[in-house]
Amino acid sequence: MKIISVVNQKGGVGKTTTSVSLAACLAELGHPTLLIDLDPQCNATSALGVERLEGKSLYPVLHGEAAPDDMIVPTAWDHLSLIPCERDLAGIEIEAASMDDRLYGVRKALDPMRSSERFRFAIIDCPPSVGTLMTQALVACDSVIIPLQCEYLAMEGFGSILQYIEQIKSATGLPLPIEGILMTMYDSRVKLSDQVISELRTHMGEAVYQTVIPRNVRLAEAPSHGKPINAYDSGSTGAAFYRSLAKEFMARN
Amino acid sequence: MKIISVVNQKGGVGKTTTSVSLAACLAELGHPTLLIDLDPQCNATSALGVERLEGKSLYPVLHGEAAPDDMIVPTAWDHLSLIPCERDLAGIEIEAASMDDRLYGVRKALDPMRSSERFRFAIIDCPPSVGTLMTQALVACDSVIIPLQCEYLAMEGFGSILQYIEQIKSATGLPLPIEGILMTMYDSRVKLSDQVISELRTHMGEAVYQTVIPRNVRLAEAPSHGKPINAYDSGSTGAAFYRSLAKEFMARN
Ligand SMILES: Nc1ncnc2c1ncn2[C@@H]1O[C@H](COP(=O)(O)OP(=O)(O)OP(=O)(O)O)[C@@H](O)[C@H]1O
Ligand SMILES: Nc1ncnc2c1ncn2[C@@H]1O[C@H](COP(=O)(O)OP(=O)(O)OP(=O)(O)O)[C@@H](O)[C@H]1O
Ligand SMILES: [Mg+2]
Ligand SMILES: [Mg+2]
Repeated sequence: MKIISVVNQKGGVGKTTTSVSLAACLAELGHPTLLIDLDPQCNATSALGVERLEGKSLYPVLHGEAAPDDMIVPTAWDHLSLIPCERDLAGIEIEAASMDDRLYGVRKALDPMRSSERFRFAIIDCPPSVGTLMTQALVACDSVIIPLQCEYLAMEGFGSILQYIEQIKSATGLPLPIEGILMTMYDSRVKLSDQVISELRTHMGEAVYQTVIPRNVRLAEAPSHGKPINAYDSGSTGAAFYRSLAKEFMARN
Repeated sequence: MKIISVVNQKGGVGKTTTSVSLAACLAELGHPTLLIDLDPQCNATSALGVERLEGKSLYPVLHGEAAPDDMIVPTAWDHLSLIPCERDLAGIEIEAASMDDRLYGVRKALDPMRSSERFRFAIIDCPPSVGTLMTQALVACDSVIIPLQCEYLAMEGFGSILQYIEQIKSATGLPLPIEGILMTMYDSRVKLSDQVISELRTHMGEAVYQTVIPRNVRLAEAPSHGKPINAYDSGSTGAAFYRSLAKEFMARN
């Protein structure tokens, strides 16, 4: 099982939308995929129409009270499973006392599953802001996807997420490669967008996915129906572009 | 000086855009206003075209190494001043060891200014995620503005920010009233929006501002020019709606 964390400390850039949509499109291609909701907002859990349940999250696993397998719930779609989230998970920010916990908690929690054949991929949706949960997701994963909104305030912080990843790499000795950089919410009316994208391709080259996700209202509507985009509106541009992302992702795996 | 914190743990809902635009429009009406950037992303600082400088933020004040007055910098606009941010501020999440620091650090740091006549209002821009910086801003302020995107995932978390404010009120005994709830990025094409707004007005009544900020690309472009919306494009709908918010805000103050 390959573990991929979807991170960006900037808020509202499409981390949850990308985690849920990519996981659903990989499952649609027949690859058994596990989505892990590591954001106490529990957005990925509700976007798949799953009820939040106390005790059903990585929280008890991080406290050594349960095995990760016990936290896996099925979803309404083939090949797609979920480890839900609960609000208590926010407590980890303060509870992870020792430095060891601060870094390796999630990695240790997921280790029992790493060699399992049950899932081909696990995708971790992360909260905004640099904190304990984002840090633990970076230490736990095999590679990182960075969704990046094509707007100025979002680009400003891009350097600092790359810097933070370098800090994690030197603190742990883990390789932590970039799986890909995904431009999201592209709106051709925002003058800056095209400039932002071409500058990024110059600096980051192949790391930037060819697929650029456009702004598409169906993506904003899908979570209220508790369905990923390919189930909510299979014919939408949102579904088409996330399917093309899944194909591009598979070409690299 | 009245201190107002702009908070919402959900990312990308317009906290920075609202803090900067409201502060600029209040200054335009002639009310001396101080914007305080408490988000290590430093988005409010760059949105006003101010350089990030090491040691120029609330960070040294929180460590007792400087007075808040020393951190105030002028901006290019009359009646508008700024306490900038620096990346080091993120360290507070881990450094604020004792419970006392975790709650009262920013309140103590700003106390010397509270009775000053220099500014009529101070507006604090907060980071996403429930963490030490957001908590300290809630404890430090006289009232709270909650920007709320008219989309499902943003509405989902609305209950938890209200709950968190109640927790702060009972932990500190502070009144912490809601200054107002601001609907942002309204897009009439997102089917859900109108339903979200009318439901909110039913539950929260007068707390919800009459002004609803529409999605307007000029607001997304303004930060790249280092100017607030009323300076970047005074004739835009973004400027018009934030001016009407400033008037509504003044009607309550
Ligand atoms: N391509 C898109 N087009 C239109 N709306 C989108 C798109 N991608 C995401 N959205 C909407 O924008 C909002 C922000 O997206 P999302 O919640 O996925 O971002 P996030 O980075 O996970 O936010 P947070 O930082 O709070 O975790 C949501 O309401 C979502 O439905
Ligand atoms: N009404 C609007 N219309 C169009 N774009 C907007 C509007 N308000 C904000 N934006 C843009 O949306 C993005 C998110 O807004 P902003 O950064 O203010 O949110 P935030 O809540 O401060 O984010 P964070 O959670 O990262 O602090 C920014 O690129 C901003 O320029
Ligand atoms: Mg999210
Ligand atoms: Mg912000």
